[in-house]
Amino acid sequence: SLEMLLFRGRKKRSEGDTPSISGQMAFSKTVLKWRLIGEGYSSQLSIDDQRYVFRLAFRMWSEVSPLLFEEDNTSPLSMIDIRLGFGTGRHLGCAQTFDGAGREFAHAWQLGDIHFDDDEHFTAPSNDNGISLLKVAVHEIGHVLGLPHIYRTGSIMQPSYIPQNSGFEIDWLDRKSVQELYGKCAGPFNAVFDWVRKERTVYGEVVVRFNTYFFRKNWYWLYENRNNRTRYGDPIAIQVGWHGIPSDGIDAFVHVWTWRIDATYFFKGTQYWRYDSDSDQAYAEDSEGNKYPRLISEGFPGIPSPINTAFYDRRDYRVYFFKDSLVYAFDVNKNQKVNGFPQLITDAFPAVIPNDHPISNLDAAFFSYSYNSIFFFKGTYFWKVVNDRDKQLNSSLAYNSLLPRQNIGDQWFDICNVHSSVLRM
Amino acid sequence: EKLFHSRDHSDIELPTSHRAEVIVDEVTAKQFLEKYGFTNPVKWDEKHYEQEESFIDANRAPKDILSLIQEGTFASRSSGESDAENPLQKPQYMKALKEFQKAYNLPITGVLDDATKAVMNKPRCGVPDKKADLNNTIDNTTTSITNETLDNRTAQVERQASYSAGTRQKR
Repeated sequence: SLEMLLFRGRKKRSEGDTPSISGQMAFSKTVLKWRLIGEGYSSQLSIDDQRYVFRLAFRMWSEVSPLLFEEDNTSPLSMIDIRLGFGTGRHLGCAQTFDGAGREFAHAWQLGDIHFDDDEHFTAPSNDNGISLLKVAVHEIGHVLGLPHIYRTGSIMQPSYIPQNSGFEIDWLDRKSVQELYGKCAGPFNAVFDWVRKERTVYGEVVVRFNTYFFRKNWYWLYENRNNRTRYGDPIAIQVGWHGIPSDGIDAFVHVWTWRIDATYFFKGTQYWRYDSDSDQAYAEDSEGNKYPRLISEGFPGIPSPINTAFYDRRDYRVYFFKDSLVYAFDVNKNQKVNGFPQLITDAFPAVIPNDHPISNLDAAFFSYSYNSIFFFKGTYFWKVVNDRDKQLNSSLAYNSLLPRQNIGDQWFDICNVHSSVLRM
Repeated sequence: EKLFHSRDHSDIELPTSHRAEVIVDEVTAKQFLEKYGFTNPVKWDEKHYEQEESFIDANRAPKDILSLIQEGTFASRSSGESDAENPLQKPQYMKALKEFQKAYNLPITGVLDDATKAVMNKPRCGVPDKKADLNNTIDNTTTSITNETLDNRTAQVERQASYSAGTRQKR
């Protein structure tokens, strides 16, 4: 089976759909099994510590690539893609003997095994002394995935060990290297939104902050716009970060923000929840006496449910609800559906380039404060709604028309799944 | 914590045989350059898997297998010359040493100076630095230039946004 794997890997690349760095090989499947071999436990750390560090190390590569890693301690060894073990001197039937304490601390074989020299003083991430087992593990997994040594300051693939005074992460260029071998992360989202909060500084000033969030099934990412990546350690379970709302399958997030109203809502199915941004949890009952969850038909009369998605347009004080190929507009000041709706999405938001349009069943729609624009998401693409700036540059563009689609992964980077078994790490 | 049985912990003192050989002279430096592919590329993966296949051949007597393993160690890659004189005087080793110094951002002196020895003695990964990796150095430089362009664009966008993004920097 190893021969087949190698053959397939090589064959696939020769077909050109897995480009590689200077001829490196790559796995041809996205879910890889790993195991810390029983005969190869370290004598320095508890087995739980060792397995925890390796789980975190594999997760870190999942967070920046389409690969998922699953620890498997039961299947036959031949089914295990990556085997890890500790040894000293002559070890685990390996052709390369370890040299004792100092210098060589580990090595890895492409598409296969990782060996750690147990004469080294490996330490768990919480310990600043010795050699960080996490850092070495991430490096060696990089080799197994097909990455060579890279002499770039800051790269995790540098051959020499660089002590780290604080947590390390896989940097931008290392991410691009592994994505050259395995492609970018891509996939539909349930909801995308900017969550706005008011905070008071130590001087009592009110500061308005926002963060961008991507929801998918029962996990989510905070996207750091400034750094073009998701927050280190994401995704995390929705249940962990958001309180009182459904733990998966959110249809839409809407923030109604006018001089009079400042309300945040989550929608799922036929119901919606109002979220208290100050105390970071859903209301059971809001100041107007509304109990939650509420039926959408109660809070937004005339709007059908379930919906695909919705967003609030600050320009006309309307919430736009999308369902199938139709869009409904709801006036938040009059608290009623706007006459003339529903309309076809293709009519209300026409395509700038004919046929380049999501047509129906949008995944998400949101107004981004970073880009000062509204975006529609469907599958792995997004369409930007023409805004004032676009019209200044090109007055022929119609109001609310959609610019040609682009890949989500080309604008919001490295929003990658991790295996469900490590979601709660 | 390592287990110890005698009160003075002497039994966990690592015997010298468990200490990695320190790179102190031209001979050990030459072996280092050979081992990590600076003299000629090391075929890393095929060698390992061949080993595993022959290792699996249960009919072989253990002694044969051991000899096989002996065969496979890379230290025997030396060209068979005697090492009595300074081996790094040879052109290919001088070139290899310069490549090593260049790869590790050391002054390219072609001489085994202290800085070079210090880097050679650092804890490191056992995977050889293949020739292709060195080419990689050049590639990444070009890539990083592209990245700066992107960063500029991002910085510009960020400046436009009048909001600040509060985020948790550490994992």
